[in-house]
Amino acid sequence: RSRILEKDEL
Amino acid sequence: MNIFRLAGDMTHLMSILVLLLKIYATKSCSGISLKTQELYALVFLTRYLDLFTDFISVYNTVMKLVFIGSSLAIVWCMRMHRTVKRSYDGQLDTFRHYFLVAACFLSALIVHEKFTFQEIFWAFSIYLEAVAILPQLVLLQRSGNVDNLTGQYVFFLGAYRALYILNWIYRYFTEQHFSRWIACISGLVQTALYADFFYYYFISWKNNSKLQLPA
Repeated sequence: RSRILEKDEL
Repeated sequence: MNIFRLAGDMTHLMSILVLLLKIYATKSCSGISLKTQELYALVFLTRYLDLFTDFISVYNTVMKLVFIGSSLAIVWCMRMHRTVKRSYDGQLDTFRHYFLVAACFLSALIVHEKFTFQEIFWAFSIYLEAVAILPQLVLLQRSGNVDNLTGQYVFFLGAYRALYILNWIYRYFTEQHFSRWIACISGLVQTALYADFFYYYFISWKNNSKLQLPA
């Protein structure tokens, strides 16, 4: 899973 | 995005706006811990390393810039602004926050999601944020009565992470791949550190009295 999905929170 | 996370981000933004209001309206930072502000600036700088590499949304990018910009502006103001820095309680704000930085960095080297530069700094920022409020809470206990804006600042700062916990619970039940155990556990510790402050804040609100933290 791409990092963008994993780290979409502030 | 869900209502809990949006409410959490807005509460976090509110805490920053209240702090900026206090400093610019009263031209004073009495009762505010410079060390907590420095730790938060470090939290945002190490968490948002992906600011220019991963684009998630306009909202995400704008909020990251606001958090980084405001935290650096507050640290600059408390250190350099002639009038504001005179009101800084330097002799009360003596928490050894460098130990917090060292301990969190060591923890991030041990517990992280992936052993990459970005992930280790991300875990570091998550652990550091959990303990970043400690110098501020210690300063509040030492400085006796707390002015309203400072009390509201700490309250919103604590409430935002509590809303994020609701967001993680919601996402756990609505998304199949969801697993944020580093952020969840750290967020629980962070919110727990505010427990006694929330109690005294509630008492002062209920009795309509001045917020007093026991020494």
